[in-house]
Formats: sequence, structure tokens, C-alpha cells
Amino acid sequence: PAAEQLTPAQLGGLAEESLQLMSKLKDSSSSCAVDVSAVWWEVAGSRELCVVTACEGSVSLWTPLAADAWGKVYTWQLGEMAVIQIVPLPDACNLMCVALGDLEIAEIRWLLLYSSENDSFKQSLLRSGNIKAVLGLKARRVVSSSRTACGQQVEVVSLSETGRSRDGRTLMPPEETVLGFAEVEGLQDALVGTTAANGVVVWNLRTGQLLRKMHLGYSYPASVCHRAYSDSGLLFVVLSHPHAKESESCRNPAFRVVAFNPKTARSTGVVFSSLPAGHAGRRGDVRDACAAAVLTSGAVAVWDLQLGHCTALLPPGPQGDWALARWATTPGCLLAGQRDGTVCLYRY
Amino acid sequence: CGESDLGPISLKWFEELSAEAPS
Repeated sequence: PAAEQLTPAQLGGLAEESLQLMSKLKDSSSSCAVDVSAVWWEVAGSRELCVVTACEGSVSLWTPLAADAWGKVYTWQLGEMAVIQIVPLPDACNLMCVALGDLEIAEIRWLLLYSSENDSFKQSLLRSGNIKAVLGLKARRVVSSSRTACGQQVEVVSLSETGRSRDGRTLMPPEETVLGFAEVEGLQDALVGTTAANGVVVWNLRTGQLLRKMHLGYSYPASVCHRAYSDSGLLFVVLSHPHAKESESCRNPAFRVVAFNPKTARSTGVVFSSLPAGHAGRRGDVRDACAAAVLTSGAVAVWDLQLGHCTALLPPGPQGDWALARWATTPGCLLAGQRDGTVCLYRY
Repeated sequence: CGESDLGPISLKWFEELSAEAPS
């Protein structure tokens, strides 16, 4: 059904109450918003959580002002290539990355928000090529997979506080193209990837070893990993299924948590989170046990991945459909964006 | 180590796989 046809009854008790609007910003110069994220910005000992918005040719930094208002601090012009996604660095301050390209990522650039060394905003090329997936890791590292004439390259690059790349390490690549990454919580040196052939691979980040290749089966195509954690000898991986469709059963979930025994490569589904009735899915975003995704109806859905069901649905507003949904780095803060550059911050 | 339908589980799976995998 069209989004405006959704009623509280159709939402099955889901309500907007669990999403409380905190503030709103509008980038009036934005031609077409493509991504939104949050970043820590520290100047002269004062640290603030800021919003970063990306439109096709530029990325802007917004800081909170008084009375729930936001002010644009700086805009990086990124040249001829279009922005594809913002790549936040989870525990970094004053530093983030951005992926640029046409249909696929051709460049990763780092953006420096502030440096006491030179009091300036900078940008520089971190990596170029036929890049298939990129993720910002803890300790100012960036992992990416790319296709080269010799096969696939999976590389981790470390950045200094002022952005300059310090060193790189190549991880042993699997045969299949890696399309997603997730750091493994609870294991400092472990990294998980999902492949185009529906595989889950595990690396040792310190040694570069490819430790295990495990298969997800073909029941759930196009799985992308968002989060991984190790507990009680098992590896739990949170996967999304961007092309999931509405289903009456759990055969086609938007998200699922799968437990792997890395020793035997056997796996079992733990929790399935289905789409709300009448909606089809898109790629989502996961933080802790919360998942969010923009649906093809233009609504934003939020799931509790422990309960395995949708807990909130944000229908399209009067201005139009939602286009972006990302969790901020602080818990319980959802950034929802529209194509016209409007970004709403919700407390969940 | 424990037993389940996922096979024998080891709390030190990461260290063990790192010791076994080619480098």
C-alpha cells in the first residue's frame, strides 16, 4: 500500500512514539542528498557530536547550535566524482572517509574536520580502484575490497590523527568478491566479510590470514553483514537482505542473526526480523541490537534484533518519502533523511 | 569444549584457527 494509507492498525501497534523527534536540519543548497552520518568533532577541548550530510558533489559538516538548531561549519567540494556513501570511522574524532564513484566506488577519500596543527579542513585520496566494499574500523583504520587484473585485493589502511595514511596491510582474499565487512566485537583482531557467493569469511587482522570460509546457503540470497560478535565459542553475524520482500513466514527476513561455529563452519539461524506487512526492503543500518532501513514504500522501519520484530515505523512525512536512515555513533539516535536535504534526528 | 548440533565448540576458536591457517 501507499505509505499514506498506513494506519495505526495496519502498523500492528507500531507507533512513532518510540521515535521522538529531537531536531531537524535542512541543507537548502543540497541538490540530492545521498547519505548522512554522525561524527565527533573536537576543537579546543570541546567535543560535540555533529552531523555530516552528503549530496552528489559535496559533504557538509553541521554542529549543534542553541535551541535544537544546526549550523553548517564547512563543505568539502569533492570534484567530478559523485559521493556514493559516507564512511564513518567508529572511534575517531575529527576524521572520516567518503566513497566516491559512478555506479561503483572508484575512490575513497579521507576528510579532516579539524587539526590543531594547521587549523584547517582537508581532504586527500586514500585509495582508488574498482572498489566493491569499504568499512571504517576502530583505531582509525579503513578496510576495502577491490577487483584488480590479478584478482581481488583486500586491504586495511591505518590513518594518523591528521589523516595521512601510516601503513597498510593486505588480507588474504577469498576467491569470491567481498561485498561487506564487520568487525567482530569481543575479538580485537577478527574481521568478518560477506561474499557475492553468499559466503561468510573470517580474517585475522593482525596477521592477514584468512581463517575460515563458511557458506550461508542459498535460501537467503544477497546477504550483507552489518555486525558480528563472538560469544561462548560461537560467532554471531547480523545479516541484512537488501532485496527481501514481504513474506508471511520468516522465509524472507529483512535481517537475521546467524550463529556460526567457526571450528566446524556449521551455522544456524538465531533470530529472524521480518518486514512489516506491505513493505519491501532495502539495505539497512545496524547498531547494537537496533536495525533501521528505508523501505520501498518510503517509510523508515526500526527493528529490535533481539526480539526479532519491527518496533517502530516512520511513515513518509508531508514533504515526501524518507531516503536515508542511519544510526548515529551515540546509542539510540537515528538520523533519517530526505532527498531534498532535510535530516531529522530521532531519539529511539 | 562443548557439544551442540553445530559441532564441538571451542572458546579459543580464533587462536586455534589462527594457528592452523596458512600465513
